[in-house]
Amino acid sequence: MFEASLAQSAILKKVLDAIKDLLNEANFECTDDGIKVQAMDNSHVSLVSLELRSDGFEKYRCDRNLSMGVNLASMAKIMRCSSNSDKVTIKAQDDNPDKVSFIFESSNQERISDYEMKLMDIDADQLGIPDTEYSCVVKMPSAEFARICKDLNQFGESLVISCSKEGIKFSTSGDLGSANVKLAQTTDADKDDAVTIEMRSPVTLTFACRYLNHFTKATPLSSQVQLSMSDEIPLLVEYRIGDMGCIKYYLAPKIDD
Amino acid sequence: MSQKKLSSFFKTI
Repeated sequence: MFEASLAQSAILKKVLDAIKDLLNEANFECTDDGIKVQAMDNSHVSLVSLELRSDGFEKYRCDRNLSMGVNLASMAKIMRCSSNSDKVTIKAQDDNPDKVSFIFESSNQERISDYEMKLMDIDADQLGIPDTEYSCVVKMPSAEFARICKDLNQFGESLVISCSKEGIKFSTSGDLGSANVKLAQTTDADKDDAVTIEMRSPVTLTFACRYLNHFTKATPLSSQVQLSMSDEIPLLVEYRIGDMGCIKYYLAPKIDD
Repeated sequence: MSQKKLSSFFKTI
């Protein structure tokens, strides 16, 4: 038996919006600790790692570890049938379920709807991600990061990110011309609009802009985003999901041949 | 420049 309830479906909708364009399908691994998803996009260039801890749910019960293979477009269709303020319960009866139910309850309890979704067998590679001490860790407003990725995507396919003590610079160029956005570190680190940089050594890396734009679909989840970078290893882009977990995106860099 | 795959950095488990 698996059952997990959230007071408001809005969080789950935002989580799904943050991954459904990058991934077609994914295994939801459910344990007593919570729900985890790790999946690569089709081209194996980026990876999504999602964690929702059990203590962040209003109610959570997982008698035995189970893996639910989910078609994310199907789940997104079902989630769109809920109102943001609905309570949502995810329920699977068996230890090895072939279907999962979503129950939406309106705040006044006057409307209850349930949707059953077929699960699928997904045979996917799992990657071991080593703990890394990154050369630069930048925290910045998530809306600013989204704006930069969107604006610069018009100029070129590749985005160069350079980070130093002075700040972080995003650059691109293409047929139209070139573009640079520099952000300086702010003095007040506690505010939502703060830009903070922890640096061991300066870093310059090149990434496909298209994937960064996909990652910014997580912007509604968190006012801040954290970028962790070291030379010649994948970028880590991390959004917190309130106090209940986080969504991490890894993106392999482009490297000179 | 060439786009690397994640398997160049993270090992399959």
